[in-house]
Amino acid sequence: SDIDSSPTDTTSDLEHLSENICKSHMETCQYLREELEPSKWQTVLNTELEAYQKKSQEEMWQVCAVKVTEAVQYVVEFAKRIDGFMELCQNDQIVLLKAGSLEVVFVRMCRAYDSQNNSVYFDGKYAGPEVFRSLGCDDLISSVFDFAKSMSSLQLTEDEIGLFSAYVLMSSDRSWLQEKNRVEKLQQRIQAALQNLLQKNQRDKGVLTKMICKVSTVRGLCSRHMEKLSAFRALHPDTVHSRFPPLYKELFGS
Amino acid sequence: KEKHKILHRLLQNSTSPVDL
Repeated sequence: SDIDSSPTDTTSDLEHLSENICKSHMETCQYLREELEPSKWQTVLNTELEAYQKKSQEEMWQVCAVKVTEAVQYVVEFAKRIDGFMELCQNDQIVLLKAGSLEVVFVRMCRAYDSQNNSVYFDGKYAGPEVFRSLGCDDLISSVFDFAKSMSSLQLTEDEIGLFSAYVLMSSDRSWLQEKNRVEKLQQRIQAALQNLLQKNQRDKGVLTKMICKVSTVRGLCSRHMEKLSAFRALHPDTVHSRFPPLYKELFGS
Repeated sequence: KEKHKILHRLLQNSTSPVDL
């Protein structure tokens, strides 16, 4: 796992990295694909929909902050298992997770998305965008669902999702990185491993480009989440302060 | 460090998703 090794990786080096990342993804994906099979779960019933919509904005934000925090914790574990991540300096580990953990949650969401009903696994059910109405962020929610839909239309395998998640996380253009070059090198190796995997899976040549184009979309979603959070906090500072998970505040608080 | 104490702790712990 020496991330400063020679710049020319052999195919077997890339396969080794690929295996490590795919294994890490599977060990930390929160729900297995089989568990998320939409046929195993009900969609939110009308009575439940009403209950979600009747929740106050504060209550619904709190529910979602808890769910996001749970999902982020699995992403932290994912990062820790990627060869090379724990060899980065601690400042950079934190910078990468602060900037990228929610992006990976959004990428992973395509696994839990049912395109037939435009719904996503949430709180033990498959829920459409209307379930989140009381958050008061319809535009953001609808963009998150659109993103899940377009990601899921790529029909990526678990391995492809794992490598793409690692690629998203190891972005060398984040502000405040101390060892940009090391992160850049790691990301280049991940990209090469992803490219190698896509070739092996006989995917169209355009798939990698399509995936890389998604990076700016997912970044946009995360910055809009930050804007919505700061608007919400301006209205309900006490709710955020006393009822939101500490990790959520640490990641998105400033 | 103080500002990111939970992240620090998560990075240092040998936690697994089962423990989360």
